[in-house]
Amino acid sequence: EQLFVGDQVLRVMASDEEQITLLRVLGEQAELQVDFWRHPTSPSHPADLRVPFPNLQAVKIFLESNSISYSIMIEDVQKLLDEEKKTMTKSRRI
Amino acid sequence: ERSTSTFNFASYHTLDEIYDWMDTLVDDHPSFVSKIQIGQSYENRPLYVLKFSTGGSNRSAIWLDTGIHAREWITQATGIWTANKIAKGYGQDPSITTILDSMDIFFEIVTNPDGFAFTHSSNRMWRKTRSINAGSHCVGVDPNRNWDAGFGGSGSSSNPCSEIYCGPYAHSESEVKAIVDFIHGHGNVKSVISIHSYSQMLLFPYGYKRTPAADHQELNELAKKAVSDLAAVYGTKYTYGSIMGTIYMAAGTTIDWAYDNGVKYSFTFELRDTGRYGFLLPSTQIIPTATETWPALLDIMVHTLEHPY
Repeated sequence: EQLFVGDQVLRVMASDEEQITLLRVLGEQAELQVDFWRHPTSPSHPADLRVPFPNLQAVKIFLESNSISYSIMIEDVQKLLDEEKKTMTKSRRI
Repeated sequence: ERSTSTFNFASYHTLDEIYDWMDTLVDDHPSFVSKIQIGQSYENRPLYVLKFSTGGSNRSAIWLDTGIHAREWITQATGIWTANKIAKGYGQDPSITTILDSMDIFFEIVTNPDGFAFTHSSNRMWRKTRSINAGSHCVGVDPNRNWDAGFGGSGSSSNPCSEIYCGPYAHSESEVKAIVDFIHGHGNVKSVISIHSYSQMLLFPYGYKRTPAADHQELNELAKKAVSDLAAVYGTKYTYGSIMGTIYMAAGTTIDWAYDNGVKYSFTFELRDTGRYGFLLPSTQIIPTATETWPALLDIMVHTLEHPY
Protein backbone atom coordinates (compact mmCIF):
# COMPACT_ATOMS: atom_id res chain seq x y z
CA GLU A 1 0.00 0.00 0.00
CA GLN A 2 1.38 3.42 -0.96
CA LEU A 3 1.82 5.77 2.00
CA PHE A 4 1.81 9.55 1.88
CA VAL A 5 3.70 10.42 5.06
CA GLY A 6 4.67 14.08 5.07
CA ASP A 7 3.03 14.77 1.75
CA GLN A 8 1.34 18.15 1.73
CA VAL A 9 -1.47 19.66 -0.31
CA LEU A 10 -0.78 23.25 -1.25
CA ARG A 11 -3.50 25.70 -2.26
CA VAL A 12 -1.94 27.97 -4.85
CA MET A 13 -3.42 31.29 -5.92
CA ALA A 14 -1.91 32.24 -9.27
CA SER A 15 -2.16 35.97 -9.85
CA ASP A 16 -1.99 35.98 -13.64
CA GLU A 17 -1.84 33.79 -16.73
CA GLU A 18 1.94 33.67 -16.60
CA GLN A 19 1.80 32.07 -13.17
CA ILE A 20 -0.83 29.63 -14.44
CA THR A 21 1.60 28.60 -17.15
CA LEU A 22 4.38 28.19 -14.60
CA LEU A 23 2.14 25.91 -12.54
CA ARG A 24 1.45 23.80 -15.59
CA VAL A 25 5.21 23.55 -16.20
CA LEU A 26 5.59 22.42 -12.60
CA GLY A 27 2.98 19.71 -13.20
CA GLU A 28 4.84 18.41 -16.22
CA GLN A 29 8.08 17.80 -14.34
CA ALA A 30 7.64 14.07 -13.80
CA GLU A 31 10.40 13.87 -11.20
CA LEU A 32 8.47 16.20 -8.86
CA GLN A 33 5.40 13.89 -9.00
CA VAL A 34 3.01 16.77 -8.35
CA ASP A 35 -0.63 15.59 -8.28
CA PHE A 36 -3.11 18.33 -9.13
CA TRP A 37 -6.23 17.86 -7.07
CA ARG A 38 -7.57 21.01 -8.73
CA HIS A 39 -5.92 21.93 -11.98
CA PRO A 40 -4.57 25.43 -12.61
CA THR A 41 -7.21 27.03 -14.81
CA SER A 42 -7.47 30.75 -14.23
CA PRO A 43 -6.29 33.37 -11.74
CA SER A 44 -9.78 33.39 -10.23
CA HIS A 45 -9.62 29.70 -9.33
CA PRO A 46 -7.20 28.21 -6.79
CA ALA A 47 -5.09 25.25 -7.82
CA ASP A 48 -4.61 22.48 -5.24
CA LEU A 49 -1.61 20.23 -5.59
CA ARG A 50 -0.37 17.33 -3.55
CA VAL A 51 3.42 17.27 -3.29
CA PRO A 52 5.35 14.20 -2.12
CA PHE A 53 7.38 14.98 0.99
CA PRO A 54 10.80 14.52 -0.66
CA ASN A 55 9.95 17.17 -3.27
CA LEU A 56 8.27 19.68 -0.96
CA GLN A 57 11.25 21.96 -0.59
CA ALA A 58 11.94 22.09 -4.32
CA VAL A 59 8.33 22.92 -5.10
CA LYS A 60 8.09 25.59 -2.41
CA ILE A 61 11.32 27.18 -3.64
CA PHE A 62 9.90 27.17 -7.16
CA LEU A 63 6.69 28.88 -6.01
CA GLU A 64 8.41 31.42 -3.80
CA SER A 65 11.08 32.27 -6.37
CA ASN A 66 8.28 33.02 -8.83
CA SER A 67 6.29 34.97 -6.21
CA ILE A 68 3.40 32.53 -6.54
CA SER A 69 1.42 32.69 -3.31
CA TYR A 70 0.32 29.49 -1.64
CA SER A 71 -0.97 28.15 1.65
CA ILE A 72 -0.79 24.69 3.14
CA MET A 73 -4.20 23.05 2.87
CA ILE A 74 -3.21 19.68 4.30
CA GLU A 75 -0.11 19.47 6.50
CA ASP A 76 0.31 15.70 6.31
CA VAL A 77 -1.83 13.65 3.94
CA GLN A 78 -1.08 10.36 5.65
CA LYS A 79 -2.48 11.66 8.96
CA LEU A 80 -5.85 12.26 7.27
CA LEU A 81 -5.72 8.83 5.64
CA ASP A 82 -4.94 7.14 8.96
CA GLU A 83 -7.89 8.99 10.50
CA GLU A 84 -10.15 7.92 7.63
CA LYS A 85 -9.10 4.29 7.97
CA LYS A 86 -9.58 4.33 11.74
CA THR A 87 -13.08 5.78 11.34
CA MET A 88 -14.00 3.12 8.78
CA THR A 89 -12.74 0.32 11.01
CA LYS A 90 -14.67 1.71 13.97
CA SER A 91 -17.84 1.99 11.90
CA ARG A 92 -17.44 -1.57 10.65
CA ARG A 93 -17.06 -2.81 14.24
CA ILE A 94 -20.26 -1.02 15.27
CA GLU B 1 -31.15 -11.14 7.91
CA ARG B 2 -29.26 -8.23 6.30
CA SER B 3 -31.19 -5.01 5.91
CA THR B 4 -30.48 -1.52 4.65
CA SER B 5 -31.59 -0.23 8.04
CA THR B 6 -28.33 -1.47 9.59
CA PHE B 7 -26.13 0.05 6.90
CA ASN B 8 -24.10 3.01 8.11
CA PHE B 9 -24.62 5.77 5.51
CA ALA B 10 -22.30 8.04 7.53
CA SER B 11 -19.26 5.93 6.81
CA TYR B 12 -17.12 5.12 3.78
CA HIS B 13 -17.35 1.54 2.54
CA THR B 14 -15.40 -0.96 0.48
CA LEU B 15 -16.53 -2.15 -2.94
CA ASP B 16 -17.82 -5.44 -1.55
CA GLU B 17 -19.80 -3.67 1.18
CA ILE B 18 -21.39 -1.38 -1.42
CA TYR B 19 -22.27 -4.25 -3.73
CA ASP B 20 -23.75 -6.18 -0.77
CA TRP B 21 -25.75 -3.11 0.19
CA MET B 22 -27.16 -2.91 -3.35
CA ASP B 23 -28.56 -6.42 -2.95
CA THR B 24 -30.23 -5.51 0.33
CA LEU B 25 -31.75 -2.39 -1.27
CA VAL B 26 -33.23 -4.58 -4.00
CA ASP B 27 -34.42 -7.10 -1.40
CA ASP B 28 -36.10 -4.30 0.58
CA HIS B 29 -37.88 -2.85 -2.48
CA PRO B 30 -38.36 -5.75 -4.92
CA SER B 31 -41.38 -4.21 -6.64
CA PHE B 32 -39.51 -1.32 -8.25
CA VAL B 33 -35.79 -1.60 -7.49
CA SER B 34 -33.58 -4.02 -9.41
CA LYS B 35 -29.91 -4.42 -10.13
CA ILE B 36 -28.71 -4.79 -13.69
CA GLN B 37 -25.20 -5.40 -15.00
CA ILE B 38 -24.24 -3.23 -17.98
CA GLY B 39 -20.79 -4.69 -18.54
CA GLN B 40 -17.44 -5.48 -16.93
CA SER B 41 -14.50 -3.37 -15.91
CA TYR B 42 -10.99 -3.86 -17.29
CA GLU B 43 -10.21 -6.22 -14.41
CA ASN B 44 -13.52 -8.04 -15.02
CA ARG B 45 -15.48 -6.61 -12.12
CA PRO B 46 -19.24 -6.31 -12.80
CA LEU B 47 -20.58 -2.84 -13.60
CA TYR B 48 -23.81 -2.72 -11.62
CA VAL B 49 -26.60 -0.19 -12.15
CA LEU B 50 -29.58 0.21 -9.84
CA LYS B 51 -32.81 0.46 -11.83
CA PHE B 52 -35.80 2.23 -10.30
CA SER B 53 -38.89 1.45 -12.35
CA THR B 54 -42.56 1.28 -11.41
CA GLY B 55 -43.69 -0.18 -14.68
CA GLY B 56 -44.38 0.80 -18.27
CA SER B 57 -42.10 -0.05 -21.14
CA ASN B 58 -39.25 2.08 -22.47
CA ARG B 59 -40.23 5.01 -20.33
CA SER B 60 -38.08 8.11 -20.54
CA ALA B 61 -35.26 7.82 -18.07
CA ILE B 62 -32.76 9.67 -15.92
CA TRP B 63 -29.15 8.43 -15.66
CA LEU B 64 -27.11 9.17 -12.52
CA ASP B 65 -23.53 8.12 -11.90
CA THR B 66 -21.01 8.56 -9.08
CA GLY B 67 -17.43 7.45 -8.59
CA ILE B 68 -16.13 7.76 -12.13
CA HIS B 69 -13.00 9.19 -10.49
CA ALA B 70 -12.13 6.51 -7.97
CA ARG B 71 -10.61 8.66 -5.21
CA GLU B 72 -13.65 10.92 -4.93
CA TRP B 73 -15.14 8.75 -2.18
CA ILE B 74 -17.68 11.36 -1.16
CA THR B 75 -19.44 10.78 -4.49
CA GLN B 76 -20.01 7.02 -4.11
CA ALA B 77 -21.11 7.65 -0.50
CA THR B 78 -23.51 10.37 -1.67
CA GLY B 79 -24.74 7.96 -4.34
CA ILE B 80 -25.60 5.32 -1.76
CA TRP B 81 -27.49 7.80 0.41
CA THR B 82 -29.33 9.22 -2.61
CA ALA B 83 -30.32 5.81 -3.99
CA ASN B 84 -31.68 4.91 -0.58
CA LYS B 85 -33.57 8.21 -0.47
CA ILE B 86 -35.19 7.45 -3.83
CA ALA B 87 -36.14 3.93 -2.77
CA LYS B 88 -37.53 5.01 0.59
CA GLY B 89 -39.26 8.01 -0.95
CA TYR B 90 -41.43 6.26 -3.51
CA GLY B 91 -45.01 6.32 -2.23
CA GLN B 92 -43.98 8.68 0.57
CA ASP B 93 -42.44 11.73 -1.08
CA PRO B 94 -44.72 13.37 -3.69
CA SER B 95 -41.86 14.52 -5.93
CA ILE B 96 -40.14 11.13 -6.00
CA THR B 97 -43.48 9.38 -6.52
CA THR B 98 -44.44 11.67 -9.39
CA ILE B 99 -41.08 11.15 -11.07
CA LEU B 100 -41.10 7.37 -10.71
CA ASP B 101 -44.72 7.10 -11.81
CA SER B 102 -43.63 8.43 -15.20
CA MET B 103 -39.90 7.89 -15.58
CA ASP B 104 -37.24 5.32 -14.76
CA ILE B 105 -34.02 6.15 -12.92
CA PHE B 106 -30.76 4.32 -13.59
CA PHE B 107 -28.03 4.85 -10.99
CA GLU B 108 -24.46 3.59 -11.35
CA ILE B 109 -22.88 4.16 -7.96
CA VAL B 110 -19.43 2.63 -8.55
CA THR B 111 -18.68 3.64 -12.11
CA ASN B 112 -14.96 2.84 -11.82
CA PRO B 113 -14.77 -0.28 -9.61
CA ASP B 114 -11.19 -1.20 -10.48
CA GLY B 115 -9.94 2.24 -9.51
CA PHE B 116 -12.12 2.25 -6.39
CA ALA B 117 -10.82 -1.13 -5.23
CA PHE B 118 -7.28 0.18 -5.84
CA THR B 119 -7.90 3.21 -3.62
CA HIS B 120 -8.74 0.81 -0.80
CA SER B 121 -5.93 -1.65 -1.38
CA SER B 122 -2.97 0.29 -2.70
CA ASN B 123 -3.26 3.99 -3.47
CA ARG B 124 -5.92 6.23 -1.93
CA MET B 125 -5.07 8.94 -4.45
CA TRP B 126 -5.90 6.85 -7.52
CA ARG B 127 -8.24 8.63 -9.96
CA LYS B 128 -8.21 6.77 -13.29
CA THR B 129 -9.17 3.30 -14.53
CA ARG B 130 -6.65 0.47 -14.14
CA SER B 131 -6.19 -0.46 -17.77
CA ILE B 132 -2.65 -1.18 -19.00
CA ASN B 133 -1.30 1.33 -21.50
CA ALA B 134 0.72 -0.39 -24.25
CA GLY B 135 4.26 0.96 -24.39
CA SER B 136 4.04 2.81 -21.09
CA HIS B 137 4.78 1.97 -17.49
CA CYS B 138 1.91 4.23 -16.48
CA VAL B 139 -1.48 2.68 -15.84
CA GLY B 140 -5.01 3.93 -16.38
CA VAL B 141 -7.10 6.36 -18.37
CA ASP B 142 -9.13 9.30 -17.06
CA PRO B 143 -12.64 7.99 -17.71
CA ASN B 144 -13.94 11.54 -17.83
CA ARG B 145 -11.74 12.33 -20.83
CA ASN B 146 -12.44 9.11 -22.76
CA TRP B 147 -15.82 9.98 -24.25
CA ASP B 148 -16.37 10.67 -27.95
CA ALA B 149 -16.96 14.39 -27.55
CA GLY B 150 -14.03 16.49 -28.61
CA PHE B 151 -11.95 13.42 -27.78
CA GLY B 152 -8.24 14.10 -27.48
CA GLY B 153 -8.73 17.86 -27.59
CA SER B 154 -7.14 20.39 -25.28
CA GLY B 155 -8.23 19.88 -21.74
CA SER B 156 -7.07 16.28 -21.90
CA SER B 157 -3.66 14.68 -22.33
CA SER B 158 -2.20 12.09 -24.69
CA ASN B 159 0.42 11.20 -22.07
CA PRO B 160 -0.48 7.88 -20.35
CA CYS B 161 1.22 9.15 -17.18
CA SER B 162 -1.08 12.16 -16.96
CA GLU B 163 -4.06 12.16 -14.59
CA ILE B 164 -6.15 13.44 -17.50
CA TYR B 165 -4.94 10.90 -20.06
CA CYS B 166 -7.72 10.52 -22.63
CA GLY B 167 -6.85 6.94 -23.60
CA PRO B 168 -5.75 5.42 -26.93
CA TYR B 169 -9.16 6.08 -28.56
CA ALA B 170 -12.68 7.22 -27.62
CA HIS B 171 -14.56 4.69 -25.50
CA SER B 172 -11.42 2.55 -25.13
CA GLU B 173 -12.34 2.03 -21.48
CA SER B 174 -14.90 -0.72 -20.93
CA GLU B 175 -16.34 1.26 -18.04
CA VAL B 176 -17.15 4.10 -20.43
CA LYS B 177 -18.20 1.91 -23.38
CA ALA B 178 -20.69 0.10 -21.14
CA ILE B 179 -22.51 3.35 -20.39
CA VAL B 180 -22.38 4.47 -24.01
CA ASP B 181 -23.93 1.18 -25.13
CA PHE B 182 -26.51 1.28 -22.36
CA ILE B 183 -27.68 4.82 -23.12
CA HIS B 184 -27.65 4.20 -26.89
CA GLY B 185 -29.48 0.91 -26.38
CA HIS B 186 -32.06 2.44 -24.08
CA GLY B 187 -32.71 5.28 -26.51
CA ASN B 188 -34.89 7.30 -24.17
CA VAL B 189 -32.53 8.81 -21.58
CA LYS B 190 -33.50 12.45 -21.05
CA SER B 191 -31.03 13.49 -18.36
CA VAL B 192 -27.48 12.48 -17.44
CA ILE B 193 -26.13 13.63 -14.08
CA SER B 194 -22.52 12.70 -13.34
CA ILE B 195 -21.39 13.40 -9.78
CA HIS B 196 -17.75 14.30 -9.06
CA SER B 197 -15.88 16.10 -6.33
CA TYR B 198 -14.55 18.55 -5.36
CA SER B 199 -14.91 22.33 -5.72
CA GLN B 200 -18.62 22.99 -5.39
CA MET B 201 -19.74 23.60 -8.93
CA LEU B 202 -22.72 22.63 -11.07
CA LEU B 203 -21.60 22.36 -14.67
CA PHE B 204 -23.28 21.76 -18.01
CA PRO B 205 -21.94 21.46 -21.61
CA TYR B 206 -19.68 22.32 -23.23
CA GLY B 207 -16.16 21.70 -22.05
CA TYR B 208 -14.55 20.80 -25.35
CA LYS B 209 -15.56 23.92 -27.26
CA ARG B 210 -16.29 27.57 -26.60
CA THR B 211 -19.56 27.50 -28.51
CA PRO B 212 -22.43 27.74 -26.04
CA ALA B 213 -24.81 24.78 -25.99
CA ALA B 214 -28.03 25.33 -27.94
CA ASP B 215 -29.95 25.09 -24.65
CA HIS B 216 -27.47 27.18 -22.69
CA GLN B 217 -30.06 29.59 -21.36
CA GLU B 218 -32.39 26.90 -20.07
CA LEU B 219 -29.55 24.86 -18.54
CA ASN B 220 -28.14 27.98 -16.92
CA GLU B 221 -31.49 28.91 -15.38
CA LEU B 222 -31.99 25.37 -14.11
CA ALA B 223 -28.47 25.28 -12.65
CA LYS B 224 -29.09 28.62 -10.96
CA LYS B 225 -32.24 27.29 -9.27
CA ALA B 226 -30.53 24.04 -8.31
CA VAL B 227 -27.53 25.69 -6.63
CA SER B 228 -29.84 28.10 -4.84
CA ASP B 229 -31.85 25.22 -3.39
CA LEU B 230 -28.62 23.43 -2.48
CA ALA B 231 -27.29 26.48 -0.65
CA ALA B 232 -30.56 26.84 1.24
CA VAL B 233 -29.80 23.68 3.22
CA TYR B 234 -26.50 24.53 4.91
CA GLY B 235 -25.29 27.60 3.05
CA THR B 236 -22.83 25.73 0.82
CA LYS B 237 -22.07 28.00 -2.09
CA TYR B 238 -21.72 26.57 -5.58
CA THR B 239 -20.73 28.28 -8.76
CA TYR B 240 -22.47 27.16 -11.94
CA GLY B 241 -22.17 27.42 -15.69
CA SER B 242 -20.72 25.64 -18.68
CA ILE B 243 -17.57 23.62 -18.06
CA MET B 244 -15.63 25.89 -20.38
CA GLY B 245 -16.99 29.07 -18.92
CA THR B 246 -16.63 28.06 -15.30
CA ILE B 247 -13.38 26.20 -15.01
CA TYR B 248 -11.46 25.10 -18.06
CA MET B 249 -11.39 23.25 -21.32
CA ALA B 250 -12.06 19.57 -20.76
CA ALA B 251 -12.28 17.32 -23.78
CA GLY B 252 -14.00 13.95 -23.84
CA THR B 253 -16.32 14.37 -20.86
CA THR B 254 -19.42 12.37 -19.99
CA ILE B 255 -21.90 15.23 -20.20
CA ASP B 256 -20.54 16.67 -23.46
CA TRP B 257 -20.97 13.24 -25.03
CA ALA B 258 -24.46 12.89 -23.56
CA TYR B 259 -25.51 16.32 -24.78
CA ASP B 260 -24.13 15.68 -28.27
CA ASN B 261 -26.08 12.43 -28.27
CA GLY B 262 -29.38 14.13 -27.61
CA VAL B 263 -29.54 14.16 -23.81
CA LYS B 264 -30.47 17.79 -23.14
CA TYR B 265 -30.40 17.85 -19.35
CA SER B 266 -26.76 16.84 -18.83
CA PHE B 267 -25.01 18.08 -15.71
CA THR B 268 -21.88 17.44 -13.67
CA PHE B 269 -21.83 18.11 -9.95
CA GLU B 270 -18.55 18.89 -8.22
CA LEU B 271 -19.45 18.29 -4.57
CA ARG B 272 -17.76 19.71 -1.46
CA ASP B 273 -15.08 20.73 -0.35
CA THR B 274 -13.95 24.36 -0.55
CA GLY B 275 -10.36 23.73 0.41
CA ARG B 276 -9.81 22.09 3.75
CA TYR B 277 -9.82 18.38 2.94
CA GLY B 278 -10.14 18.11 -0.81
CA PHE B 279 -10.91 14.47 -1.68
CA LEU B 280 -10.24 13.41 1.88
CA LEU B 281 -13.55 14.73 3.16
CA PRO B 282 -14.17 13.26 6.64
CA SER B 283 -17.03 10.75 6.77
CA THR B 284 -18.85 13.08 9.17
CA GLN B 285 -19.58 15.23 6.11
CA ILE B 286 -21.15 12.42 4.03
CA ILE B 287 -24.74 12.91 5.19
CA PRO B 288 -24.65 16.74 5.17
CA THR B 289 -23.17 16.64 1.66
CA ALA B 290 -25.77 14.17 0.39
CA THR B 291 -28.57 16.02 2.16
CA GLU B 292 -27.72 19.38 0.58
CA THR B 293 -27.20 17.84 -2.88
CA TRP B 294 -30.61 16.17 -2.91
CA PRO B 295 -32.77 19.28 -3.56
CA ALA B 296 -30.52 20.21 -6.48
CA LEU B 297 -30.79 16.72 -7.96
CA LEU B 298 -34.54 16.84 -7.46
CA ASP B 299 -34.76 20.19 -9.28
CA ILE B 300 -33.07 18.67 -12.33
CA MET B 301 -35.15 15.50 -12.26
CA VAL B 302 -38.45 17.36 -11.83
CA HIS B 303 -37.51 19.80 -14.60
CA THR B 304 -36.73 16.84 -16.87
CA LEU B 305 -40.10 15.29 -16.05
CA GLU B 306 -41.98 18.56 -16.65
CA HIS B 307 -40.19 19.41 -19.89
CA PRO B 308 -40.49 16.34 -22.11
CA TYR B 309 -38.69 16.57 -25.45
